[in-house]
Amino acid sequence: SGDSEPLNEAMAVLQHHDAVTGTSRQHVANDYARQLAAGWGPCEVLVSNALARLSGSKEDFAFCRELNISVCPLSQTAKSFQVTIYNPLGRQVKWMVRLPVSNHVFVVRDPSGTIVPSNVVIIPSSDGRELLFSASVPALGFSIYSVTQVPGQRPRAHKLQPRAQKPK
Amino acid sequence: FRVLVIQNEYIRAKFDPDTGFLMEMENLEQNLLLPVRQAFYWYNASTGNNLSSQVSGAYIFRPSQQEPLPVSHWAQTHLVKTALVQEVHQNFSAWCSQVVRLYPGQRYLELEWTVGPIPVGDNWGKEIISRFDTGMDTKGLFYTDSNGREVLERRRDHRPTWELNQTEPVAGNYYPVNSRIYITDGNVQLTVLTDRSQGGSSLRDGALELMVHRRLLKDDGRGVGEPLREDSSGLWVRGRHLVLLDRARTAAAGHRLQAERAVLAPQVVLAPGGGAPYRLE
Repeated sequence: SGDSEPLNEAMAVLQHHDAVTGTSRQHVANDYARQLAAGWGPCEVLVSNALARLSGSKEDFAFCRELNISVCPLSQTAKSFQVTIYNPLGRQVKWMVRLPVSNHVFVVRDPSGTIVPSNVVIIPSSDGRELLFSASVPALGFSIYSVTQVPGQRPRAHKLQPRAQKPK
Repeated sequence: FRVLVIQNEYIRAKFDPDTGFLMEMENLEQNLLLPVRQAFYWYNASTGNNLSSQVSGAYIFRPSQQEPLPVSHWAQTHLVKTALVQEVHQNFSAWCSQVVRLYPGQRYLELEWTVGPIPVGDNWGKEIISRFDTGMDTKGLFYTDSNGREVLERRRDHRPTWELNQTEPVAGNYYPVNSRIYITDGNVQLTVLTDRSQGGSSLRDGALELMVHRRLLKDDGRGVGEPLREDSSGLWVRGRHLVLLDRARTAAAGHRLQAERAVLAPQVVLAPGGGAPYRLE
């Protein structure tokens, strides 16, 4: 069973001005981060249970905490996976999903099973790739998109066009 | 070299072919065009001087000189254009890069900056800023928010409640920015939304700057007892600035709604799929 209490506790501790402003010694800052990370774990179980109950299927949910640096083991290795997008806003949003993927072609389907446009682009200063597709998510609700690798095809990844050498 | 351009239905951004820096932003919907140059600079952190022994540190921002130094005079750029995104990748140096992005339907320019590890081999602490320079006549005024709610007017070298004798021309004009900072000439407004709290200011008319990272070598004597010198993962920082160009009278609607979308952005959870059906009973 999940538990949000550890994260509540960590957030309470981090109201201290040192945590808010970063005016603590390094080892204290590290401990703040440790408390937050320890709080995430039980919360992710809680969210998984809620999603299983709301979606009607018990999944091994993966929370990729490093999407901002294009790291997500599941999307980078799986041949097919589901993407559940939750919208906390009180209004419907369209949102561009970006996920690190392997060097393949993918088909993305929306909750009704319709194929939606997607692109694979190269990640700057690395040879990684990211899958992009636009998701529509209802107010205070979620949408589940499915992503499937197309076997045997390589993406025509959009080449980076080098430019602007050192000015004269 | 041709001018690099990225655009969608609402925004067009042009980049200087010689330097690779952003040089112009256009709001196509409201027919607004603003020459704006954006680049990264660094302040040399003070270690105390004849005026004051105060060192720049965790509690105190105190550059050793008023003018910041450019991280680079040019950026290596790459252009990516697909149906779902147009972006310019800018490499300013080995430790400073940025991706300027536009998605279809987006009414702001996304600047995803990555800074670090800040080199300190020269034994100088450094405080890195992203600075926007425009020709707007802002009359010494700029605006910063308080926790995303009330926006306060700031006037350079001035305090509304007491006669300020400005002794720190840079740090004395820095204010906390929790979610947004903007400048306006009364007709056009340039707003920058942040994805975390940063220090920000407008140190000359038409300019707007935000501090994105710091790496200091001396303690500032205010109680921490060690310099603000992150190690391991804290060496690198990646974040985003969302840049909006609007008419001054309608700008609030734009940045208020966009800031709410940013702070309550959708959350993504992945799963292999094909799980067993699940019902409470």
